[in-house]
Amino acid sequence: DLEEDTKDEL
Amino acid sequence: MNVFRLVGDLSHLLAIIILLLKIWKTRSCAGVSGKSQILFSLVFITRYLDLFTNFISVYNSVMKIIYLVTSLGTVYLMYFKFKATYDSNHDTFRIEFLVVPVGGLSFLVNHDFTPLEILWTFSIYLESVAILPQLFMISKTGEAETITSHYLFALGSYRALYIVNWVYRYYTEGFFDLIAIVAGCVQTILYCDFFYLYITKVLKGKQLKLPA
Repeated sequence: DLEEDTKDEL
Repeated sequence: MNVFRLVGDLSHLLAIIILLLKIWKTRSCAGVSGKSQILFSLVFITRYLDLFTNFISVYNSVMKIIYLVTSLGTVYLMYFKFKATYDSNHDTFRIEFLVVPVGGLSFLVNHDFTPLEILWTFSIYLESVAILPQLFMISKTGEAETITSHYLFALGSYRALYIVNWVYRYYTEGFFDLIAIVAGCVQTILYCDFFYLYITKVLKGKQLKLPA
């Protein structure tokens, strides 16, 4: 889901 | 993390280091577009605002800091230290024609209407077109130094590898981010004719000359 959409890419 | 993204990040880092070394060693930024370097710095600044608030991993934080420092360092070298060698006559792409539409689009098409998310979206869209001043400059001069073409090849390869990473993540994690994917495809497509010239010419030891 969008909530835990942590941006883990550079 | 997967091998495609890791190699992509290392290719990106390699590109940045190649350019920095080229300018530092030759003490010249001839043939390099300062406008593209400004846009890349803007991409990193708007994308990494969460550097201190959102810890992902040591690798993630270290790479973000390296990208920020090296891109700003390159801009400093071009516009201050080696300003005399900056070829402003050929670096004439109007970057406001990129920043304004990209800024507008990031307000219209994003995942979440919050400042951090809009700035991240702006950075993704901007990165996809940030190389245009550099490609435009090469088309105007009609040629590029071999070291500059290696820089462009590494830089173009990084986002192409990210596309493979996104395909891989879609099939293994079901993860996909359409904004990043579409912008990444546009970005990689912009390099296609350069990739063709690089593979058919530079790898055969010839100078990269664009058909005038």
